[in-house]
Amino acid sequence: LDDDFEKDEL
Amino acid sequence: MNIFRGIADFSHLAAIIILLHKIWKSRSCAGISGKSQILFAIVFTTRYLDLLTSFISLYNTSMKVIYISCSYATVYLIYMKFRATYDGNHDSFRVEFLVVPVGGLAVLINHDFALLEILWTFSIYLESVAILPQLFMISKTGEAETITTHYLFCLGLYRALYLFNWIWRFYFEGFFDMIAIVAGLVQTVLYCDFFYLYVTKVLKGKKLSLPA
Repeated sequence: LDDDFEKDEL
Repeated sequence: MNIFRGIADFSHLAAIIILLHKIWKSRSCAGISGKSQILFAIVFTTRYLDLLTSFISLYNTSMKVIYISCSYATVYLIYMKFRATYDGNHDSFRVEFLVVPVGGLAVLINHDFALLEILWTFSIYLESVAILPQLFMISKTGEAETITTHYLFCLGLYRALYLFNWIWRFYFEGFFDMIAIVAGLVQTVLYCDFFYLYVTKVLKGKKLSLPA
């Protein structure tokens, strides 16, 4: 899995 | 978080709870598309895989866990517990016509060719059309229970409010995500016809029924 993956929305 | 995003998330939560509650109280899933609910379960599963890789906030994690759990609970009620009441004959939308093209599109158009990103993109595209089996079912039977229309209204409102959230975020944070915005627009447009019927009929106390 990717490390830099970040999404704050749902 | 801005006000639109906040209300949107709770509207989404309300929709999910309304549906679960309706099925549980009436001991029946008549009029509900199991296919749409399976698609939503797939949407949440593929989108929230980041629960395993990153922590954003307690709010973010809690909502994701609640959405996923409720979604699986709904599918369980429809296909296991209250299976006898499931109206499979009217739930005849061919979901492969949604899932296959959406999968292809997610591989072709994404922010980054990485597993998690492609699955996230797939979930965004799939969510935009996941309600189609439900709308198809209503158009086929020509009617919907009032509680089902409240569910659909909350679900549509959630995505419409996300559009305002994105406008807000673009102006005040310089943030925008083209994939989410385009898919969100498509999703909201699919609800427009329903919104019209909801306002002109359901809010005036009438049952939602379509002309034969």
